[in-house]
Amino acid sequence: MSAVLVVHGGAWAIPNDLAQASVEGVKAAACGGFAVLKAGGSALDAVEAAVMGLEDNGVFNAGHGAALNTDGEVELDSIIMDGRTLGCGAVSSVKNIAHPVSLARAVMEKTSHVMLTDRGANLFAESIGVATVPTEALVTELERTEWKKNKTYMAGVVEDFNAQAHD
Amino acid sequence: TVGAVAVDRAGNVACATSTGGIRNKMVGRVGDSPVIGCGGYADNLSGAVSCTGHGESILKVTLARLILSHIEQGKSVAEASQLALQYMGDRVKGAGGAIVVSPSGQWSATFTTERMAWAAVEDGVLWYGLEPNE
Repeated sequence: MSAVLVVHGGAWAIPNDLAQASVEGVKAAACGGFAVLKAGGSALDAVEAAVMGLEDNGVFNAGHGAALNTDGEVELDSIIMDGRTLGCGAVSSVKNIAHPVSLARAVMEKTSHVMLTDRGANLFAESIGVATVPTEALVTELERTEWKKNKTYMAGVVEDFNAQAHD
Repeated sequence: TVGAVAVDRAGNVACATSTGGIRNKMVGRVGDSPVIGCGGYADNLSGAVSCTGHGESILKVTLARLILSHIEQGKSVAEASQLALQYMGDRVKGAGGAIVVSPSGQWSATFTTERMAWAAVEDGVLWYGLEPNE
């Protein structure tokens, strides 16, 4: 049985100045995740490793490249699921967490729940010793610039997603 | 949003998705990513999916589960993804993308937005793309 790993870096109107870095980023994450499979690791370990790699890359809208909400905060969402057991863990609107996918896995493995949200997700992170990081560590200069521009010139949430916005 | 799907040598599948949401969103607005059956789903009996795109549209059609239901009815992973994304476009005018892997190692990266960065490794060979139909 051959092992396979596939990753994505988001589907939107990726601008040309991010195109190369996006492709390089997904290639690196795919190779990182596949290395886990090659070493005999599980599919669950491999997807966590691959997504952690993408969360560490400020090019992508997750982890260290997160978008800012209307209050200038970072609210992060993540899910992980094990096809063998249908085990699933998710966090939503969690703040100041570098690897939400690992926190989602902890929800799956350390609680009987599927999702923890907002303050509850942060309290759970604290209870299992997951370190927090300052919001600044999760936001790139580019994102802050774009957010300010967005705030100044476009009221509300940009909805013409298919052309301009990203998810 | 970022995501990954995998099948290991034992035939087990898994998925993961992570996102920072959309810029300037309402405080507390949550899209599809952390919602089971929407932003991701994995079942050894059919496959694993990670989705990305317009969150509210993906939620309305439960895109990850919809793709797997097409696979359960015998479609290939590529056909299943295309059918489900087409349905989302027709029904709620939403665009997005999905990566899929089956327990037998079939895989696809499909999207209806202008671009989606993706990469896959199978038998040590690296595939990747950004443009439609690449």
